[in-house]
Amino acid sequence: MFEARLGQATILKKILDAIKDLLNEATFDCSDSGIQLQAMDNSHVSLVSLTLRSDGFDKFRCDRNLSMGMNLGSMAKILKCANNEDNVTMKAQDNADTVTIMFESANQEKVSDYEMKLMNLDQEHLGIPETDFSCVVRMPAMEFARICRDLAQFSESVVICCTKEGVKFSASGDVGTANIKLAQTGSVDKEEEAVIIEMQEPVTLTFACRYLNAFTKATPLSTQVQLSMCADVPLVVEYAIKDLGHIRYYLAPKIED
Amino acid sequence: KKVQGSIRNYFTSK
Repeated sequence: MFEARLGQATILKKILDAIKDLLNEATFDCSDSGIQLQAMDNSHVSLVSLTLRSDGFDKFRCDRNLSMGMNLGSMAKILKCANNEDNVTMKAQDNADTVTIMFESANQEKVSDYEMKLMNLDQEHLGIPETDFSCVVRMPAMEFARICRDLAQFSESVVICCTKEGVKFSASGDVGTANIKLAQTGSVDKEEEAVIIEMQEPVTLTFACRYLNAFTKATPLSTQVQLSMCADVPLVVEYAIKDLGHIRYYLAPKIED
Repeated sequence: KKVQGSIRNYFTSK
């Protein structure tokens, strides 16, 4: 028996919005420690890794490890039927081929349930090596989304250059060149407005705007985003999900032909 | 010219 309950359906809606542009379907691996999802996008350029800890749920029970392959378009249709403040409960029997998603209004006067067919997805799991990153940048998630959106107008690629002075995002194309520099913030009133750079070594890497913009669909989940970079390895873009877990996106850099 | 690599080149199959 698997049962996981969250106080607000809005969190699940935001999580789905954060992955459904990259993934058509994905396997939710459930164990007593929580729910994990790891999947590459169709072009195998990026990888999504979602962790939801069992202690972040209002109720969590998982008697046996369970892998639930879900069509994310179908799941989106179901979540559209929930009000943001509804409780949401996911339930499945051991070895079941369906999952039940139930919504309850705050006053419990409206209860709806949706049974969704599960899929057998043959997804490979990748081992992600530990990396000592040369640069780790923490910045407001909205600012990162804005920069990715703005620079995508000028080029398919963005160059991220991180030094101890700050982080620079650049794009160059037919129109010309765009550069956006962010310095580390001095003192800020609010922690969520801070730009913090931890640099061991300067690093310059090139990434596809299209994927960065897809990652920023996670912006509603978190006030801050963390970018971890190291020469010749994938960028890690991480959004914390408060009291529940995190979503990490890995993006292969563009390299010299 | 820079080209897009695959994420597979960086991670190993489990």
